[in-house]
Amino acid sequence: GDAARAKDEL
Amino acid sequence: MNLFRLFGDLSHLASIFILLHKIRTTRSCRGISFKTQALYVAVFVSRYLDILWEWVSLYNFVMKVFFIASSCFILYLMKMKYRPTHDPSIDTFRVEFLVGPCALLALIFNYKFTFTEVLWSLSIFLESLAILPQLFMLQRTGEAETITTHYLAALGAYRALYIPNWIYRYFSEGVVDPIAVTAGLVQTALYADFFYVYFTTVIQGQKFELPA
Repeated sequence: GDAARAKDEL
Repeated sequence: MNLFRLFGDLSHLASIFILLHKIRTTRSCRGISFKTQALYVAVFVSRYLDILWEWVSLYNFVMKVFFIASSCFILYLMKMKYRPTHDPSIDTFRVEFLVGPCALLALIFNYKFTFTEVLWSLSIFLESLAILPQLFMLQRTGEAETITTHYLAALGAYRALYIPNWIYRYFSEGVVDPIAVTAGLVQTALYADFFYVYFTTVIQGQKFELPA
C-alpha cells in the first residue's frame, strides 16, 4: 500500500 | 470511518470526561501528572492547529477543537484552580529526555520536510510517550484512585483501538501510515503493564495497587 499520512485521523 | 476508530475516538472523549469528573468531584488533581497533561496540550496544539488551514469534516473539526480546548482547560484547573492539590515532588519524570529525542525523530521521519509536517510528526512521537510521566508517578506512589485508573484505561483503549483501525484501512483502502502506526504500537505497549493490573484488580472490584 501507499505510505501516507491519514489526514482524517485524530 | 470505521467502528474501531469511532470507538477509539469515543474512548478518548470519555477519558477526558472521566478526568474532568475526577477533578471536580474530588476537588483535587491528586494522582494526575501535570507533566503528562502539559505534554498533551503540546501534542494537540501542534497536531490540530491544522484546523486553521485544512478542512476535513465537521466531525474532525469538532473533535480537534474539543481536544485542544479540554487539554488547555485541564492544565488551567491543575495550575490555577486546584494548584494546592498538585504535588510536584512526586511528578519528577524528566520531560526533556522525551522532547529532545522526539524532535530529532520528527526531523528524520516525516512525510514532507516542511514546518507543519515535521510538527505533525513531532506530535505523533510525543503523544506515544506523553503518558510516561503519569505511569512513572503511578509507579512511585504504587497505588491510584479507582477513577484515575478508569481515566488511564479509557486513554489507553483509544490508541489500542486505532491498531485494528489501521489493519482494517490497510485491507480496505490499501493505505498505511507507518509513522502513526509505529508510534501507536509503542504507545499501546506502554500501557501493557497498567492494563494487566487494571484488569486483575480494578475490574474485579479491588483497589489499584502495584506490587512492591
